Amino acid sequence: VLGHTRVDEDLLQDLEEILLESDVGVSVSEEVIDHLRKKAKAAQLSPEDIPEEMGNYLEGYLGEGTPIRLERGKFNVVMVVGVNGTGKTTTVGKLANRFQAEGFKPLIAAADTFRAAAIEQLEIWGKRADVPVIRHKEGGDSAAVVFDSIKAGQARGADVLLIDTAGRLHNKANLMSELEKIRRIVDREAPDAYHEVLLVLDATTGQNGLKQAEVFKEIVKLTGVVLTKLDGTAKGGVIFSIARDLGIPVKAIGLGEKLEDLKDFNPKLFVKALFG
Amino acid sequence: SLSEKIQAVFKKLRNQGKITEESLQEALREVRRALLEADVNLGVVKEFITRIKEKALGQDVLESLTPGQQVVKIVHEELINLLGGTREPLATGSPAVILMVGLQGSGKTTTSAKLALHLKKQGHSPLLVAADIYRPAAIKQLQVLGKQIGVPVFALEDEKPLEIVRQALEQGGHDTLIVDTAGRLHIDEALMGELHGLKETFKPQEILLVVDAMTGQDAVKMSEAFNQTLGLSGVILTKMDGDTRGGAAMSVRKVTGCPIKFVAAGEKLDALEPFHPDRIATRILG
Ligand SMILES: Nc1nc2c(ncn2[C@@H]2O[C@H](COP(=O)(O)OP(=O)(O)OP(=O)(O)O)[C@@H](O)[C@H]2O)c(=O)[nH]1
Ligand SMILES: Nc1nc2c(ncn2[C@@H]2O[C@H](COP(=O)(O)OP(=O)(O)OP(=O)(O)O)[C@@H](O)[C@H]2O)c(=O)[nH]1
Ligand SMILES: [Mg+2]
Ligand SMILES: [Mg+2]
Repeated sequence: VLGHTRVDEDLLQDLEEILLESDVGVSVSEEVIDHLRKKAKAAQLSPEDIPEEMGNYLEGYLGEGTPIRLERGKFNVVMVVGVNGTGKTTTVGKLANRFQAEGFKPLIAAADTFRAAAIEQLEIWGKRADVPVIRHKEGGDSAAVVFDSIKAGQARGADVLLIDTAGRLHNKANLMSELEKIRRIVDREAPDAYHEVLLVLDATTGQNGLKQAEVFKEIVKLTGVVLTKLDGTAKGGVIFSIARDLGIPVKAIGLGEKLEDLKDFNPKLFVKALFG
Repeated sequence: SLSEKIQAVFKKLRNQGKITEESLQEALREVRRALLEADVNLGVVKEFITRIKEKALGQDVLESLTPGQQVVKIVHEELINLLGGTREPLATGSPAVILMVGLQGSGKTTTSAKLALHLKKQGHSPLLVAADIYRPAAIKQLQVLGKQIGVPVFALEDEKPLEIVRQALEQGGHDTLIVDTAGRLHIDEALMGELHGLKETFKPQEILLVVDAMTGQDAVKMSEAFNQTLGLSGVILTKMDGDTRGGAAMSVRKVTGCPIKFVAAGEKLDALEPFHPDRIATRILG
């Protein structure tokens, strides 16, 4: 905006580049710039009006911040899903810690029975959060872990079950059907529970993030996204397409590798950070 | 597909009876769009388009009977050139030290084991070195993988990476050390300093940046930073068994000038293949 005396194509192109470089993607970027171009003409905007206009329009995609809201006095099931390495296990540790601090009685299900030392990794997080972890042995059946964990949770009076699942690429049909099976078990064994199914998405991910959300939504009916690694330099702009095309809100963000590095998603701050 | 879109641009303009520089511009806009949708970094895209335009005009594409085909051919060739070139083997030494670096979750630990298996199959005697002292159960993870492939893993309790690598080197009996390091942000000065220290002390024969193929625009910032701090010798692209277009490959290659030495396409430890620029080019172009 600085250095432009009027809202012309040069300014609009500069703004479009900021969006593209934030992984907002071609489609949404074009939509935003089209809106600014029309509005600038209709309302005779000057360059100083643009940041607020663009900020408001971008916030429009994201709606009001929707936090992860568990129901007190009920059994809650929070399952994390996503492709490999995005931060699911770490996020489960953070969530367990948060729920504990909020006065819930959490339990963790170690349903990644495949990856080397996945169970040990989760057990360390469980210790840090002071939350018990239900586990079988490595190579076991992940659906069986989930079944046992629901039973254990109900028996112990736990009020939130956190399920850590194995990372899986959404184009692997057999892995996605394993996840579907887990979802069915949760629906069947805890039909009255409040369900939160969170896609854990790495902020460094580009446009493939939209594809991930599409496929995971189809298979396990996502209720939200946790956007991780926002403490890096990546902006996570793919969430605009995820909101626009799939209606899935970002509910929390990961800001580091420690237990407390999880925050509620704040759309205003997120949009502000795009130009920061 | 992109080539269909480019052909369509010229067909439409031919039907209007004129192929001008404007039609080339329109074709180039399709190329730009395709590359951005494939996650190629914006700056890299702009430079690439400029090159394509120069070549197209230089080859009198507009005079050709099949300008669309010509442009597609130039785009493909330029992309393959950029992704480059000869198959470079891993450096050797006595022993060779290979440092695996990259952002959190990119696939370093898994790829370290894959590399160890690859070298073992070639008749080498690799040693895996567990230098990630931060991530919960990172050492255990490498030990489990090492056991799966019959490659020893060197690990020390309560020691810093510098001391771990030093003692690993004192082991002897291995012609290659593969050092798995903790994932880190390129903006984390302390952790980047730790890697710099490892480089200065041990002068590794290879410093390989492990990059997740689904990385978006940030690929340029982070690979540039790793390269500036460490002087990378190569790149390994992981999770190529996904359906991401993989534009990060083009960005990282352009910005660091480093060869992409391997492509990892699967969670199993034999899922490591040499880099094929033509295949990646086709995938990026969609
Ligand atoms: N900087 C940063 N690193 C993170 C964040 N969340 C997770 N990580 C790191 O990312 C890496 C991968 O985290 P995991 O929790 O193992 O990811 P995952 O999705 O469970 O991985 P898989 O189970 O193998 O698919 C670890 O090094 C974490 O410490 C975050 O918000 N910021
Ligand atoms: N599908 C697929 N998964 C992969 C590939 N490479 C690694 N992974 C998976 O990606 C996840 C992260 O791999 P790691 O090796 O733990 O990654 P890392 O870079 O060591 O992670 P940090 O040490 O936390 O930074 C694991 O679930 C791996 O199994 C690949 O080529 N394809
Ligand atoms: Mg995990
Ligand atoms: Mg690792």
